[in-house]
Amino acid sequence: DDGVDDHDEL
Amino acid sequence: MNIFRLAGDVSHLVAIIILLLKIWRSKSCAGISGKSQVLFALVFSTRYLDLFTVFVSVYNVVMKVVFLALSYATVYLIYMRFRNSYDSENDTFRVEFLLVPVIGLSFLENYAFTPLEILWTFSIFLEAVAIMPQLFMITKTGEAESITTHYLFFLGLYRALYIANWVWRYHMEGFFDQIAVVSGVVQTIFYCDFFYLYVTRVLRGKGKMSLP
Repeated sequence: DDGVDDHDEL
Repeated sequence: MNIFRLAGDVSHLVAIIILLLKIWRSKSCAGISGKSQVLFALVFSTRYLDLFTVFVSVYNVVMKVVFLALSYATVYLIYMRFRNSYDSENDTFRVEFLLVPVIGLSFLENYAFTPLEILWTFSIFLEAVAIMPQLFMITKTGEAESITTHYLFFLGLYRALYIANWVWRYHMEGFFDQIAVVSGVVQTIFYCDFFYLYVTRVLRGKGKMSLP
């Protein structure tokens, strides 16, 4: 998981 | 979603609503840094571009839209509707001293060298320092109305609760977002001095906060 497209936080 | 994250988001929402209602009811934005509010509007605008690309949840979409709308409403009240009360003489923090390093850092340290990711990183770094014009203004004038301090308290509480959220997620989900966590911790540190003054002066004194 590189963190991309994974910003589920506000 | 865990309780810390939810409580953090609610604190964030409460902070923004407190500020908006204060300005609306008093018909004045005296003591409020318009520059900080423009920076927050910029933070939301650059971070929530993923509204157009990914769907996380209904909660996620609704909160993003609400934050965007409220931040622009705040900027509108300060610079348009109640601009006569805007204390521009004391809102003199040089924003370019924040923007230049933040833009530079977001190009250097990001998860992917794509426009959306760089803008997301920019928003995370900018949020960490966006309150500085407001804190600078309070230091310059030497005082803040109690309602303004309540706003800052809930904004700081939101950051502190997000740290608890990250500790929880690290242990429960193995989740660790280095960029968000490092800037979030830095951001929370900015509020520590304020928290101390808030507890010792505002809560005990029940009045506006004045600096020694």
